[in-house]
Amino acid sequence: ERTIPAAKQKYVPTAGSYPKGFLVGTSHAGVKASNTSNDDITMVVSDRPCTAGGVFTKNIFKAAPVQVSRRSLKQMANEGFRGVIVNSGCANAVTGKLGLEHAHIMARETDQCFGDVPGDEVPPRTLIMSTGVIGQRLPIDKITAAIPKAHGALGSSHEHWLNAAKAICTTDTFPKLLSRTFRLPSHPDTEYSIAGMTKGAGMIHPNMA
Amino acid sequence: TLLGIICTDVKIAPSAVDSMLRYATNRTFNCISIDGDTSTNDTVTLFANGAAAPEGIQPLNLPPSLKPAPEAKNAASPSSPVQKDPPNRDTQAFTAVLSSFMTDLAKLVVRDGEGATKFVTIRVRSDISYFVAKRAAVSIARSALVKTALYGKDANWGRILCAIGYAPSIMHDTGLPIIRSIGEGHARLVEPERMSVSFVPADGSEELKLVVRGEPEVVDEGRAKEILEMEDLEILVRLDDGPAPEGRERKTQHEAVFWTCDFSHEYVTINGDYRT
Repeated sequence: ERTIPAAKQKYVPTAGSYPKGFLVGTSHAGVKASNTSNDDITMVVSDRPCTAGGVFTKNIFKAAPVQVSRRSLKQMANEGFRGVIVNSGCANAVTGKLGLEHAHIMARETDQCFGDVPGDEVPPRTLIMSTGVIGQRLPIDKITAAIPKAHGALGSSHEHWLNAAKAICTTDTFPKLLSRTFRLPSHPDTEYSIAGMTKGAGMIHPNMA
Repeated sequence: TLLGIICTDVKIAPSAVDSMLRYATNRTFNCISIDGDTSTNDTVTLFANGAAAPEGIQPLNLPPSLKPAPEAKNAASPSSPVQKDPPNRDTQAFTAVLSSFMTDLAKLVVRDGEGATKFVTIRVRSDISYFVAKRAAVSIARSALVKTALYGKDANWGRILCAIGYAPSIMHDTGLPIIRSIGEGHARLVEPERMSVSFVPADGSEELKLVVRGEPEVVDEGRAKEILEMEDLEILVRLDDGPAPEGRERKTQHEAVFWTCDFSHEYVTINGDYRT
C-alpha cells in the first residue's frame, strides 16, 4: 500500500458530494510486474447512457487508447456512452496495430459487463485510458481478467471514488479527487454535483484539444 | 501523463460538450507544466448523465447560431468559448463551474510534480494580448534553469528575463492574426527596457520587486530568501508592451496564468529508472 506523504495529506478529501448515477470500481491486474497488490484498473460508469466529451494530447504519437477513444467519440457524436476504463502501469503507446487492438478489447470487455454488447460495426460505448511505461505491450489477458472484477466492485461511496483516484496513479504521491455541488440560474432549487479525479506527476506539459 | 475524468449529473447536449470541455481546458490543464514534456496519452474526459436534472428540462447547449471557436482564435480571445452572442445563463454558469473545478484539479497535479518542493504561479500581463502573455509564461515555466534556481531558493531573476527573451512566438510568430493586427513596425513586441519582474509572497505581504522597467532593483536577499522558503510562490511579470507612452496606466490588460513547480534532484532519481 502506497503511503501518502504527511505534507500532501491535506489535499486528500475525507468526504465528497458525488454526482447521481455514477459508479466507480477498481481491481488489481498487476499490469506492471513490480505491482503485486495495488489496484491498477479503474472503471467509472454511468447507470444510464450519457453525453461524453474528450480532449486529447496533440503529440503526433498518440497512444492507442487516445486514438480509439477519439474515434469512438466522433462516431457516436458524443452520446450513448457508459463510461471509461483505465489501466495504470503501461501506456499502450507506440505499440502499433496490436496496441490498437488491445485498446479496443479493453473497451469491448467493459461494454460486455453491461450485457448490451453492440456488434463490431458499432463503436464501443466505453472510452479507454492508459498510463505508465511507453513502448511496452499491454498484458491484455491480465487486464481482461480484472475488468469484470472492477465491475463487481462498483459503488458510489467516497471510498469508492478515492480508491479509483488511487488506482489511476503512477508516480503520484497522493490521489487527486475533488467534488462540488452547484446550482443553475434557471432552476435554482435543483442541486447538481460534479466530481473529478486526475493523475499526473511527470511528463506533464499538456497541450490538448 | 495527465489523465482526468470528470462526471456531472447535469444534462448537456452532445453537440455542446466538447466545446465546453475545450474552453475549460485552455485555461486550466493546458496551463500547467511540470517538466515540459507532452505525453502521448494526455486525456481529459467529461461525462454528463443528466441524472439530477428535473424532468423535461432542456440540456445545456450552445445557441444554434454559434460555432465553437477555432483554436487559434480561442487562444487570442479566451474570455468566451464562442464567437458571437453570449450563451444562455445556465450554459455560462456551468462553464464557469467547470473551469473553476478544472483549475483546482490542474493545480493538484502541479502540487504533486515529481520531486517538486514548490508550487509556482506565473502571472504575465500584456497590453497587447493574452496570447503574448501566455507564450512568455510558458517559456518561464519550461526553463530548467529557472526551476532549479527556485529549488535552490536563489532569486535569480536574470534567468526569468532570459526565458522570456527567447520565447519564440513573441519574436517570430508574426503570421498570427493577433500579431499582424498591430502592424509590421511592432513585430518585436517585448522591449527589455520596459519589462518588470516581481516575486509575490503567498502570505499576502508586499511584492518583492526584482526588476522595474528593465532596471534591476537592489534586492533584499534576506527577504528574497524568506519568500523562496515558502511552498507557494508567484512570479509576476509586467511586459508593458503596449503602444501607450511609458508610465501611463493601461486601460486593458491581458493576463495569462500558468502553474509550475521547481526542479529537484529527486526528479532525476525518479526518471532515471522508470521502466523497471
